[in-house]
Amino acid sequence: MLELRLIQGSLLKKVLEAIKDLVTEANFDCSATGFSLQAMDSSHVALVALLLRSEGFDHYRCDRNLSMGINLNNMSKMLRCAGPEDIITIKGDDGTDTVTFMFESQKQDKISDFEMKLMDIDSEHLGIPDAEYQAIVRMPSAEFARICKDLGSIGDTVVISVTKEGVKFFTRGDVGSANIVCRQNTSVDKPEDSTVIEMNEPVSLTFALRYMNSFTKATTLSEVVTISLSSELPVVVEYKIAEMGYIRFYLAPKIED
Amino acid sequence: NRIQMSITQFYRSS
Repeated sequence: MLELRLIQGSLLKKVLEAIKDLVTEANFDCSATGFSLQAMDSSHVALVALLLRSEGFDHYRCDRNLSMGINLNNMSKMLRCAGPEDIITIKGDDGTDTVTFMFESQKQDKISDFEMKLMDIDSEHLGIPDAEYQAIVRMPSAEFARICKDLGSIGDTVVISVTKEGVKFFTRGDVGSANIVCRQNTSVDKPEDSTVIEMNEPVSLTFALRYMNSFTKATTLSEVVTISLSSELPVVVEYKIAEMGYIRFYLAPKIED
Repeated sequence: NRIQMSITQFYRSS
């Protein structure tokens, strides 16, 4: 028996919009810890890890660990039928091949049940060890999205370099090149507008912009994005989900042949 | 020329 009630149902709608283009099918895992997902894109270049902690739900019942294979496009279609203010409850049962999404309006005067078919998904779960990153950049998520979009119109790859001077985003394409430097900036009243750079060592890595631009679909979930970089490791682009958990995107670098 | 690494080259099945 599974019953997860989320007052701020819009969070789940935003999560689906953020990942459905990167990953088409995935297993959602439900345990005492929370509702989670780990999945790679079809080319195994990027990985998304989602956690919505049980404490963040208004009601959380999960009698035993359950894995639900879901087509994310279909789930997104169903969640789009929920109003922006609706409360969403996810209901499931052991041994059934469906999951139900219940949408309640704030005034409780409209209740909708959407039943969706589950599928068997043979997915590989990867162990991601904790790593010490050479540099961690925290910046406004909208600013990062803007940079990725702008650079994506010029080139296919971005070189992200962190030095004492700041974080530099560079691309080159047929029409020319672009270089954007963001300096550390903490002298603002709103901490979410700051750019903070923690650097142990300078680092420079190259990534495909197509994936970076896909990650920025999570911008609506958090005002701040954290970018963790180490040479020889995938970059981690993390959006915290208020009070509940996170979406982390891992992207393998492009390396010199 | 740069080659695209894959996630599975860094993280192993758990």
